[in-house]
Amino acid sequence: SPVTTPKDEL
Amino acid sequence: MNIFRLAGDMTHLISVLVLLLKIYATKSCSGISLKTQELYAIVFVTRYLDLFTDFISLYNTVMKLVFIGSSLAIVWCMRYHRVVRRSYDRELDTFRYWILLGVSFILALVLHEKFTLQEVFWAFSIYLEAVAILPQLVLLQRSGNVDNLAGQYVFFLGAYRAFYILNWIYRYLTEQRFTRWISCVSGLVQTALYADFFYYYFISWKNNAKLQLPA
Repeated sequence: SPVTTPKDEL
Repeated sequence: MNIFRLAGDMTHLISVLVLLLKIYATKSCSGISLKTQELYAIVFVTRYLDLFTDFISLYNTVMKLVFIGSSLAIVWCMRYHRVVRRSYDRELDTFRYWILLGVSFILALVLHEKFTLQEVFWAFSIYLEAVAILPQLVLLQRSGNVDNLAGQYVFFLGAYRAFYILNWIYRYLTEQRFTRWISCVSGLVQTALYADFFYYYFISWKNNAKLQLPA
């Protein structure tokens, strides 16, 4: 599964 | 963190503070769409589900609490504050926003990064944010001249996502493997929706006239 980008943005 | 994202977050914060100021100082919410405010409250609650599970930074946590708190406070004020609620343009704010909720949720079920509750709700909040301003733009259109605080609110709200687009371009150029297609495409749609408003806002600012939106 595609890596999920870390949700570091608001 | 880069300057574009910081500028975007600050502009977003300003838009919320402008709105809180308008409501608190004038004890009026005329020209403000309650439906857009409710959609934004849903956007923040569904986007920040990771508030208590993933700690990114103090800044990130504080800003999430501010956005969730302020959006819920604005909705509470417009619905229940005995003075403010009287100035709500109930008969003008009639956008059928269930459509926006339904379409965004279905899209999130189809297009997401990973099929987990948190990721589906995150994608839902990104799609919903792109269209959450529609009831407000329709209300501005219907109420003709906007009082300048309502116009400024929409202006800052549109500007924040434009800064975020610069942030995504910057991150794409400087960070390997930076992919955020859901946010980017949705952010472009969101900013495009503001484009015509920006045009009329600029014209009114240039002519120093009150904002006239085409009926």
